[in-house]
Amino acid sequence: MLEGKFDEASLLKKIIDAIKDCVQLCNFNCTEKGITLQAVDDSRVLLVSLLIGEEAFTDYRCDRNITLGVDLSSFSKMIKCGNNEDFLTLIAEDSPDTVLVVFEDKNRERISEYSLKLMDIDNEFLKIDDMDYDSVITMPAGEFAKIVRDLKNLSESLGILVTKDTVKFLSEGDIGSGSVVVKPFTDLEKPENSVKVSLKKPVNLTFGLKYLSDIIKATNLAESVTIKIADKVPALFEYKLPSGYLRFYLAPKFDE
Amino acid sequence: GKTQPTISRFFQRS
Repeated sequence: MLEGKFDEASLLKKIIDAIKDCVQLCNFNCTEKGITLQAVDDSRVLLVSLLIGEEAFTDYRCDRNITLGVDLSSFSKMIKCGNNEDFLTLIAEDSPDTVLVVFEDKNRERISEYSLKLMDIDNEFLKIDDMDYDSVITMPAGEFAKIVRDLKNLSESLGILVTKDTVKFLSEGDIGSGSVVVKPFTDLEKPENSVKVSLKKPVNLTFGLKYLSDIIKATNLAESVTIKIADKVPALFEYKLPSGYLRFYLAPKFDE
Repeated sequence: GKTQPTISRFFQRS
């Protein structure tokens, strides 16, 4: 049996909001260590990998591995029925046909329950090995989101150039071009505002802004985003959760 | 021009 209680419904709301526009039918794999999800978008370009560790829950138990096949657009509608500050508990039997979503208001005696029908979802599971990256950038998630939104107005592609102490984002399109340069910076009072750049090899890569626009929907989940890039391998965009992560893998565009 | 590779090109099915 699965019973996972979130201190605030807002965490699960933000996670589902971050992924529901790029993937729709997903298996949530529940184990004693927490809940994982892996899914690829319809165009088979963007890979989403989620871990909600057991410590992200105030109470968590899962005696046996359970798979919850969920239509995220339906799940999202149900989760929106709870207030952000409510306790949210997911409950499922060992071989479930449904998952129960229970909201508890912390101030009043109000409990609301929703039951979501589950689906049999046949999806392949990809093995993700650790990779060697040429550069690792950590920056405020909001700043990265703004760069993607702004430069998307100009082009379908975003160039990311990393040299010794500079990250340059640029896009070139029919109406003109634009670039944003970000340099390493340490904010002692607000570490989450800092920018860190580590570099083994200079990087000059191009990414599809359509997919980056999906990735930045995770912005509300974390103060900062970590971007790991290398030539001709998928880049990793990571948003850390209180326990666990939401990761996106997106390969750079390259010349055939 | 540059093309967008799919993700399954990089990761094996397990």
